[in-house]
Amino acid sequence: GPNTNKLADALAIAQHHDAVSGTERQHVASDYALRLSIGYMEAERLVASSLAFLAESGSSIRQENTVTNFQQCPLLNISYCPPSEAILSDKKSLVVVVYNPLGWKREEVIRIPVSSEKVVVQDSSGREIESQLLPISNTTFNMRNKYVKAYLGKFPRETPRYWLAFSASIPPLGFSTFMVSGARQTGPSSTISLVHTLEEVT
Amino acid sequence: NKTIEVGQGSLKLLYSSDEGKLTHYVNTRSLVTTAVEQSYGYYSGNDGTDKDPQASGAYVFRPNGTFPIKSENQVPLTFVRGPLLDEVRQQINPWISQITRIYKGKEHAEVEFTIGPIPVDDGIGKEITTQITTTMKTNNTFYTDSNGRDFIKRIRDFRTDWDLEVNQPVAGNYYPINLGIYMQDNSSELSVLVDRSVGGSSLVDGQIELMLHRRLLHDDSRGVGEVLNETVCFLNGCEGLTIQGKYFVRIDHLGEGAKWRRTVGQEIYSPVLLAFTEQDGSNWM
Repeated sequence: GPNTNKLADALAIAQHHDAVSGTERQHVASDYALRLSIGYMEAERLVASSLAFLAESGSSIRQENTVTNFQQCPLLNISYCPPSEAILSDKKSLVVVVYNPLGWKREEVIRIPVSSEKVVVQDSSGREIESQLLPISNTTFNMRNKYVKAYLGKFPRETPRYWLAFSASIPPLGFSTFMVSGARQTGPSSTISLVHTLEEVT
Repeated sequence: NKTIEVGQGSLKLLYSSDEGKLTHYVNTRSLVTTAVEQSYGYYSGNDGTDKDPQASGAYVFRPNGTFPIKSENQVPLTFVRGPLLDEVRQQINPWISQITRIYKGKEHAEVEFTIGPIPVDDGIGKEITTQITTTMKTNNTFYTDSNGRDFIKRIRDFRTDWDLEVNQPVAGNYYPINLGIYMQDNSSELSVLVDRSVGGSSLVDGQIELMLHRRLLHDDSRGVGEVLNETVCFLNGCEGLTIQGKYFVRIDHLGEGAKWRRTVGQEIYSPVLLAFTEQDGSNWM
């Protein structure tokens, strides 16, 4: 099964003094990046299978041979996250698992890119929680498209319009689960941010 | 009328509507109010010619000039407000932008900077810095972490165990910042935490400086044998690297910042992990 051996190897190699100080040659930096990426992808599979085990062990509708497929978004920093960008409906929900690796309870604001302006966020008990939509700026959007095009060889399929932000309370060394779905036209949905632009600055 | 207030919890940042600049940091719970400004600048890299043969490179920081980066206001300042967080979006120039975020339940400001590609078509390598400037009287003293461990006292142009002859007034006072840097006067302390290793200093009383990105055009001849000029290639060619990172700023009463530096420092180092999957509406996991 998946493990963290390649990540351990990549981290071990990156302890070289040139790696720590950033004084390695460019082709060596590229090799560190490649090894870390390979290690990350392997560790991602391990995390996905662990989360699937945790999620399904508490489910009352668990079926034999069902394996929940968890994905991560390593390019979230440039607002690229295919699972959250997919158009959401009130029939199909996006499940967001937030894991806290620290030994104390944390209050965090989670931000993910979404394509719709009618979304609702619920916690694991089905209670709606407060959320906010922030328009993705042109600068962020242009950078995302440039890098993702280079990464995929084509422009990404979806075009997210907003960052969806919601508050998450996560227990020590544990996880919280949230459901994001498309809101019904008449139902509650996220608050769209007010945007004010200072047109004239001296 | 002349001031724009950002933040809906205890922390508020005030911006002047005339100049579009940060002017004050206010915490209504702890009653801290400080005049504060933020700016960008760069050091030009020494080219290793003329009288000084040592070039700036990956190992050697040897600036031969300090230049402020003026905001060109190509895209105006934008304020985004909502129930969970407020944002201030600034395009400083064509290759520097930043978003300042204030979360309702947090008492620090988060600054996300995006820098690059650093232009070098003028033949000058550049090391890009940001400055946070207050009126604090810090008496040549500041504190930087030691590889994420204890904060160590630094005194400008001074070493505790030898007589320092200052030949490089900037580089000689720069320190590695892996966790953070802070400074204090007799009533308050300003702390900055980082999400990545950077260089930093306090070259002027009341001011903290971080070096966020650099692109140089000469090898320093100290072993790398290569210029620090990283590029990223797209389908239609290569360009200088663009970087994105965050730093976090908080001002406390004197002696009250240590807990924040330790807990939030750990949270920056160990962020939460997000994983996604889908489910049918009626099929609750």
